[in-house]
Amino acid sequence: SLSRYNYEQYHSLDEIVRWMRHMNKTHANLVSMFSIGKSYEGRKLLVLKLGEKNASYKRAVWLDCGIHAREWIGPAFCQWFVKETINAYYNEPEFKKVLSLLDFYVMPVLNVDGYHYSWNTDRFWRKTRSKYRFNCYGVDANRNWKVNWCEEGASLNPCDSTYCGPSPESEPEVKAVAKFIYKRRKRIKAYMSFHAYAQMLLYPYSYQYDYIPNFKCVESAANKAVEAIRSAYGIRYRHGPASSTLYLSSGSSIDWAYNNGIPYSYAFELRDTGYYGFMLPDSLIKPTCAETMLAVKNITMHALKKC
Amino acid sequence: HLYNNRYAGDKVIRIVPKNDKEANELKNMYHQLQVDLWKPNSISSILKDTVTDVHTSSNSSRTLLDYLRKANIKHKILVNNVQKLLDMQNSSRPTRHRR
Repeated sequence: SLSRYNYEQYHSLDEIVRWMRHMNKTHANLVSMFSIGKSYEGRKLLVLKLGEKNASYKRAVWLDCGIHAREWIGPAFCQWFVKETINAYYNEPEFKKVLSLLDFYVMPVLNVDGYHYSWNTDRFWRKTRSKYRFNCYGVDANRNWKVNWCEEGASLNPCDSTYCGPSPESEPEVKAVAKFIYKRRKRIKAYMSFHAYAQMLLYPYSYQYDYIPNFKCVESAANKAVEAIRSAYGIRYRHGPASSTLYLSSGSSIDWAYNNGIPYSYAFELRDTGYYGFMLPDSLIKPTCAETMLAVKNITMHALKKC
Repeated sequence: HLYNNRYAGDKVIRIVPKNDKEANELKNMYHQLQVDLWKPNSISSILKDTVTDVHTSSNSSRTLLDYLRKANIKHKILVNNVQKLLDMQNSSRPTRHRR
């Protein structure tokens, strides 16, 4: 029963879509669901908007999960976030105020084709499921954004896991999200994307080692966010620019979002650090999501203030 | 078995090359064996001291482990049998929630 949806378990794409429809129906005062386009294989690209429905101009925060198909803890977190945000609206006066001031756009599964393929066929699939002229399937959806596309840390070989695609935004999923965010870039104050695994909180740049202009603000918010994560269960996350904290990669969503005017742009690499890797068990969904929720709330509050 | 038992005997191995020579040899090995690289995302990112996590098939893991032992390269098996772990995680769910 959807009223007893289990957030401490991974779900198939069909189950996630059913859950999204259910949330749209049962929390109509706070939630609205819409499609921003279609995937390569023709699936709807669904987004939930969370926030009080008032006529005023509202700032926004964007969250996406499941850019890489095998990183299942991402979509699990996005669902957890929606559930917790609705709970917080009714139980936390401060958060109720936040939802009157801003909207959250949540895309639980960006790479829907890849997630479906990972669930049913190849658990460790990473890329999309597009196919162009060559024999290999898929593009790395985090190398396909129009920002220093296909330079360091990306590959022009269609058979590589970091294939950047035949052109920037070749993937309909990437193009649809980019179009949606670009249209609302003045309202969106934070962009957050959820991946696994490394236990890191990363910000731009990914494609080069230079510091971003508002480094102090972004670094300060990241520092507080990882402290919030640690306060929950003692789990340590590293944080810093993606290029030096993780590795160089071009065409990433956080660089694109930042270059298009979104001041706080982060990629979370959730649990763990390799014991289970992509196969994080159901039992660790709750602590992972609970600690990440604190970080997201922290960043949201930071993004609402002047820095 | 989930996924038609395709991951039977697969392993996930962690290797950290301690110098440039080991890093280059490891990159060649990964290319030859066509491993599923979990960390980092790309073989070209592998340098000295880079933590590399690779998912290999049963056959490839034998070849890789033989090579690592002969070359005296430190390594750790993170997951000894991927299929077993996936099936175990599935069976720990209530029956009605099992895939």
